[in-house]
Amino acid sequence: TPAPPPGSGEHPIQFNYSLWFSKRTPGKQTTSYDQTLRFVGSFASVEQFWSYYTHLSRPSELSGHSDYHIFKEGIRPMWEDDANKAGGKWIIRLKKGIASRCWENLVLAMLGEQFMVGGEVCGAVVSIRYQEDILSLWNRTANDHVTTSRIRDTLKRILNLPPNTIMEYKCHTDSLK
Amino acid sequence: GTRIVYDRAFLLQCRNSPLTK
Repeated sequence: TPAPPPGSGEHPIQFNYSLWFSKRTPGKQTTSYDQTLRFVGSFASVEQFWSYYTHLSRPSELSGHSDYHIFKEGIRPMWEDDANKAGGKWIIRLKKGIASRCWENLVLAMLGEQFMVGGEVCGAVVSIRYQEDILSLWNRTANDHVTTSRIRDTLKRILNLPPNTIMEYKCHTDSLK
Repeated sequence: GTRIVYDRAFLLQCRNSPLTK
C-alpha cells in the first residue's frame, strides 16, 4: 500500500516512509521474523505520520518482545533487503523508562532530515525487551565511515542521552554470521 | 533538488494541526 500523496495544506517529507510492527510470542518460535512483521501504513507528509503515530501505543506501553520499525517506503526492515545488504546499524541500549521519548526524538530527526547523509538512512527501530530497550538506526553502507560517524554525532545530539550510554555499530553481515 | 528539512519543534507543532486526523 503506497503512501497517498500529501493532502492540501499538509507538509511533505523528503522521503516516504512505512511503519511496521512486530511482536514475538512467548515460548517456542514456530514463526519466522518475516511472518511476525505487520505492515501498519505508509506516509508522505508530517500530518500523515502523526495520524498513524498518535493512534499507536507508546513504545514503553508495549508488553513483551515488541518492535516498531519505520523504514523508507520500499525497504523492508530486514537484513536481506537489497538496501540493507551492505549496511549496518547504530545500536543504543536504553535503561527502562526512556524509550518513548528517545524513539520520538529519533523518528522526528529522521523524518525531518536532520542526519544530513543524503539517501544513506534506511530506517529506525525501537525494540522493547525485558531488561532494557534498544534503539537502532540503519544505513545503507556499513563501510562508509564518514556517514556512520556523522550519524553517530547526530544521534548523540538529538537523543540527549545519559553520558554513560554505550553506542555500538554493527554491520548486518556480522549479524548474519 | 532541495532537501525538505524540519526541526523537532515544527514537527511537534504539526501534531496539533486540524489536518492530523
